[in-house]
Amino acid sequence: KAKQASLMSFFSKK
Amino acid sequence: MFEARMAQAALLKKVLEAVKDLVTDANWDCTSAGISLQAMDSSHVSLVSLLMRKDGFDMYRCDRPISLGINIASMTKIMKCANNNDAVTLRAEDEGDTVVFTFESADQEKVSEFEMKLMDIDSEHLGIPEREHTATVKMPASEFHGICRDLSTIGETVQVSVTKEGVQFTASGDTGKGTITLRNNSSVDEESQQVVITMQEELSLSFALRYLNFFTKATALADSVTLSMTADLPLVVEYRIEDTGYIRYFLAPKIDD
Repeated sequence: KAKQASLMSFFSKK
Repeated sequence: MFEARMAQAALLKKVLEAVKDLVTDANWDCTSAGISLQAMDSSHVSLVSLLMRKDGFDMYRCDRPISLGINIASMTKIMKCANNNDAVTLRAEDEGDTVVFTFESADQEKVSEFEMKLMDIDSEHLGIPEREHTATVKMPASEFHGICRDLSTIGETVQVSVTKEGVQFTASGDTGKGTITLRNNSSVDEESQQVVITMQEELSLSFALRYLNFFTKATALADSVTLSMTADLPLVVEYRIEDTGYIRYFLAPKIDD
């Protein structure tokens, strides 16, 4: 089953 | 002092419509270049990025950068008090804690003024690199809206596959499966009706329809929408606001466990 990824794992905090 | 006037309240109403389902509170970052907003939904799955450049306003003045912390629901309520054809002016003092909305009727016979308290919002700004994507699909915004709505009746997740044949949207659920395929039709005369697919290699990604349906609340802002995709990276859904800005949504993919 596909799991929803978080945006935080792709973009870094400024 | 920050002051910005736009000719039609309708535009700001549409922008709020496009943001309000995803974001509760947001900082409207005003600089001499224009107004921008970046905010994630509470579950950190999607992000909205808005840009309204100063040339989109009738009058624009921003003496120094200022962040207006705004509760989107409160602003939406205030903007409902404006007629679509009213001119709107936003005004805030540099050290103030309010923003003032002035609505002027087209015949200039009615002027309304609403003051709204600003909030201190601790927002996390994300650095989003501009990048080339493996595939892009430009299509009529209303078409994308319809596809997301229709496939939501079947399932919660849509698989978007881009191949040489076109772009395919598939959802499946307990009751069955739905597939919608669009082919490149860049030869159609009317640009807003075109489906234009660019692709470096075939790809297939899965996304939550719940968020895509939030994004399609921006449909009234633009004739077309562009989806930009790269394997295992967030989807970018962009609606251009005339020639003076955009609203972009980012959505993290669903990844096989």
